[in-house]
Amino acid sequence: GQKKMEATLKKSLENIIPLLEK
Amino acid sequence: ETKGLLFIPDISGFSRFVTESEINHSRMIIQELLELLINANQIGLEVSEIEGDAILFYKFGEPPQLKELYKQVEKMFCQFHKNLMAYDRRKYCQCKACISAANLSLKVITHYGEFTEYHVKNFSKLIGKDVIVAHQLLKNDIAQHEYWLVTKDLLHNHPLADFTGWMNWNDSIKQTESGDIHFHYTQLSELKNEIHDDPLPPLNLSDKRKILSASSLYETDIITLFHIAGAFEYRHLWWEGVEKVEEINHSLPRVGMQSIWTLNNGKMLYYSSSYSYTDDKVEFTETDEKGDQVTYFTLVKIADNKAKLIIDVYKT
Repeated sequence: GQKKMEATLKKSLENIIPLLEK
Repeated sequence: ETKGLLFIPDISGFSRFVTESEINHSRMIIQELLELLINANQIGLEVSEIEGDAILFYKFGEPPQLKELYKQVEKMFCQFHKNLMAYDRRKYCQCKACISAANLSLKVITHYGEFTEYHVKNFSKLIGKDVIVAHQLLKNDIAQHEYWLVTKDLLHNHPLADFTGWMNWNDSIKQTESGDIHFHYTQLSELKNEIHDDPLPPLNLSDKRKILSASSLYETDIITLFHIAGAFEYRHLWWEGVEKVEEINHSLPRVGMQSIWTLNNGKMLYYSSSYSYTDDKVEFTETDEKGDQVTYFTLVKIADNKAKLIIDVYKT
């Protein structure tokens, strides 16, 4: 569970990048 | 009936120098304040129309007692400033419109005279010389912008009264095409000393443990990053597992705003529980409805076009 949650949070942070370009 | 009370609260004070993007925020602030003024109505006033930053209220019939009218003015004035104080302490946005909102002021024009209502399709309008007089009274030589103005026609030969220790009536005359309009006015600013903002709820992490932490660097300025990360409206676009976010109570982000998140395993309510801002660092937290989970966001300015976002999740 812990590793999966960390990976999900990291992926969330990556998802911000395309939004900044808009 | 052709005689009645005209009651116009008018908001002023927004800088004319707010930029195009900030106009949107000043419009939202004014909209919130106008709704608050309408909801504060306790003497059966009807809304004729919203006129920019003012509301034209009316009520046909005999004029209300002056004390009753003062209580109405006092309620609107106090709720108006309480809302602004609360927004000033809780606001996320640091644009010129949001910062200068704390300096907005409210004046109230009250007049009694002849007017009538007419209807065009579903719209009703007021017409009559005294409607024009009431609007002309908005433009006067009174130096300050926070006052209650009462015309002689509204007094109906009743004497003026001081309803508070600080109340101090002044007399003046406005020259109009309909003749000289005699009026009295008293400043209201003293009322602000009696308004106290509700304290911010304390953020308590002492019963919680950090269970998750992640950070990322972005090639952007801290404000742009904050606009994306801080607003609930964009959350479903980047937070994994969030399908929809419905904001509940505020159009402009602030501490206390709530939202319901539709997650892939159900719905959760989150509210903004704290916020602090400096040019180099922005911190804010979001707490779930039960207070079991706190998400702590820290944004740090690394350079003009580089910013870091750290997310720490705490659980009871």
